[in-house]
Amino acid sequence: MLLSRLELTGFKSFPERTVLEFNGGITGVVGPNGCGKSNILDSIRWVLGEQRTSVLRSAKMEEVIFSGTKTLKPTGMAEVNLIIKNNRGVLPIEYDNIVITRRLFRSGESEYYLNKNRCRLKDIMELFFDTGMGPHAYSVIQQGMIDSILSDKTEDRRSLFEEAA
Amino acid sequence: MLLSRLELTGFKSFPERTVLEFNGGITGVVGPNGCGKSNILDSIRWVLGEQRTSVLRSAKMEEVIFSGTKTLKPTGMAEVNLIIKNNRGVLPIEYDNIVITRRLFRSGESEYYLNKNRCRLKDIMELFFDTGMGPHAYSVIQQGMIDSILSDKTEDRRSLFEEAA
Amino acid sequence: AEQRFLKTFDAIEKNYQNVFSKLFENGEAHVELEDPSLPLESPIRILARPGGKKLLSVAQLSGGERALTAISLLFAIYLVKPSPFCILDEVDAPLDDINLVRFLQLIKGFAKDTQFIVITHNKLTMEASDILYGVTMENPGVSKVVSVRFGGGNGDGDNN
Amino acid sequence: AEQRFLKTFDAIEKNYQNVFSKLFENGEAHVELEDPSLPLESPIRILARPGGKKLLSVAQLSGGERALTAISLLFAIYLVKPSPFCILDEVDAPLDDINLVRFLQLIKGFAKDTQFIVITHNKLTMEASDILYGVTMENPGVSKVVSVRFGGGNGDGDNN
Ligand SMILES: Nc1ncnc2c1ncn2[C@@H]1O[C@H](COP(=O)(O)OP(=O)(O)OP(=O)(O)O)[C@@H](O)[C@H]1O
Ligand SMILES: Nc1ncnc2c1ncn2[C@@H]1O[C@H](COP(=O)(O)OP(=O)(O)OP(=O)(O)O)[C@@H](O)[C@H]1O
Ligand SMILES: [Mg+2]
Ligand SMILES: [Mg+2]
Repeated sequence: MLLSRLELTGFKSFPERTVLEFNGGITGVVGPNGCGKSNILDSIRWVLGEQRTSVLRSAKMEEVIFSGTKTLKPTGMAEVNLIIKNNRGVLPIEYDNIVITRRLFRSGESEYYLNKNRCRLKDIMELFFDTGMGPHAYSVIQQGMIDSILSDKTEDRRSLFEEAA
Repeated sequence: MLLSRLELTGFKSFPERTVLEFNGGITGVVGPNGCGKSNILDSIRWVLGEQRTSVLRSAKMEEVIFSGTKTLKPTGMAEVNLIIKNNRGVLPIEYDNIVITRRLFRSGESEYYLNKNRCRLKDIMELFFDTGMGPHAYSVIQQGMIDSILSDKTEDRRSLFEEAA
Repeated sequence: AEQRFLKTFDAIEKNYQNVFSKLFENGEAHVELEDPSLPLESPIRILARPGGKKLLSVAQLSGGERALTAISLLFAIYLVKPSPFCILDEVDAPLDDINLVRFLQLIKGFAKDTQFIVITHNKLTMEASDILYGVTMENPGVSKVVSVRFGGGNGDGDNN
Repeated sequence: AEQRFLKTFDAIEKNYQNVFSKLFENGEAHVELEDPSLPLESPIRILARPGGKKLLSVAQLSGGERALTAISLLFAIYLVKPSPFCILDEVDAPLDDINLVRFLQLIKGFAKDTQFIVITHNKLTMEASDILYGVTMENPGVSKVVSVRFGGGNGDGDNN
């Protein structure tokens, strides 16, 4: 399974449609403080079904929608598309390419799509169950997570082990 | 008030007497991971009276005593001396130079000295009361403290304000 | 469920020592259940000893040593249950140059089977990347992505 | 006690805006009591808006923005109640080059009245230092300090 392409529209600091293509190797993401790098990571967690707003550095889910600048109005919706190559048949689905789409409207309504077919959040999460890629993935290490893994005060270390088991 | 000299003996990773001289400007401390830089910071907090072992990254106070290596035996005591120039009369004491000494023995016994005269921990802490230099100093920013200052979960932000008031 | 957890736990423990010693020469690391009789509830303890040093608590380790101790554990878990991709956000920040190089070698080893996305401010990490995306905010509050390539050609943004 | 706290609080608030805008061009920052009627108990809220951006919660700020937001608050407090010395342990780690330079300028401004000890892995910070101590561990587990000077002479250890 390979992340092939990521598209963000109206997600956090990305008001306009932004596309990132990935290959199989090491992709570096660089830029000054506050330019949007960690927001890209958030978008990947979000499209894979993350529901914990704190993990997305937000108090409510509406905060992932582009909230405007001095010159741009807030958008009414956030949409992220993730295209995955199912090149080793890891995912329990017959397609070679899988497109996962998540949308959130300011009204609070959400929409989810698998290969452009409307589905439930549950369907997306079940797709990745047991691949280590779910929203509780141990494969996404955010700024500050090192300390929570080592801390005796949080449950993070234990959940890593439970995810893997 | 100026930190003039710091001497560590048997403190954490400094088994042998180590001396650092400071001038009034910016002193940089550099070196590879794990070489002892933050331990130097710990020694300054400790000699100024820090009693919270967690702030010193320890479970019990005995852990600040050099615990030995494959080739060196643990020491029986940790001692830190801090020499301060009282050049602006900030400290309520008549000397130009003040030497603060703290010792901890493996037995658990502690000794404190002000200018080589035995005193109580309380005397050292009272000396720095109201100078911002006490063990609760907001003037010592440890690795990881940025997050605790911004976190709503800890009391750190409030204690900064209370220290200053 | 208990059996499966214990089986996974043991596999992670075996790998932990291997990965840790790639980052810490002559180092030693273990994970253990504080209460082996309650595997599904017991806290998990980490024991980590950098090379040449004595075993002390994880709290006494330095900032960089802690980062590598946690990174080793994560990679030990990937060996047991490979993740198709792995996203790292500035995990290299507390590392000195020598540890950074070891960390990058570790990543390159894993990169044969795992796709990495690495967010970084570090030039060595940028050089280790196959492709590089630069994110900018020329228009305040509006992020924009440009791709940056090495070895001539597309020199948008940084010339790193 | 309440009066004294409020007096200090207001002074810090005034300084916060000043220091913050030295690090964030056109930025704006405030501290406020969530419950002004209970100054000695109320949680303290931070509001920080980097230049050109809209005001969002502190949680939504980036790693580097958070570091500078906290550093600004600390320095605002030093202005109200100067500390004779200030020890910073790798606070520059999450900063990009541009912010690092601004941070170092801020420090130099304060260094006239405050003595700084700065632990760092960063070359720009090293260059801003008047004296430099190198800490090494040639003998595993045993720390040793050497002084390193710039501009020729004592080139022990690093040649930075
Ligand atoms: N809903 C939103 N609408 C508009 N902007 C947002 C929204 N949520 C977050 N932001 C902006 O995104 C910025 C943070 O971006 P991000 O965390 O990706 O930075 P970064 O590139 O990771 O920086 P660093 O290197 O400092 O970690 C903040 O300045 C914030 O203003
Ligand atoms: N009581 C002790 N006796 C001997 N060694 C100790 C003791 N306490 C801590 N240490 C050692 O000190 C080391 C950590 O030192 P320190 O935290 O100062 O590193 P550092 O230079 O700040 O590194 P980094 O750049 O990674 O933050 C640990 O490796 C630990 O082994
Ligand atoms: Mg970030
Ligand atoms: Mg350190």
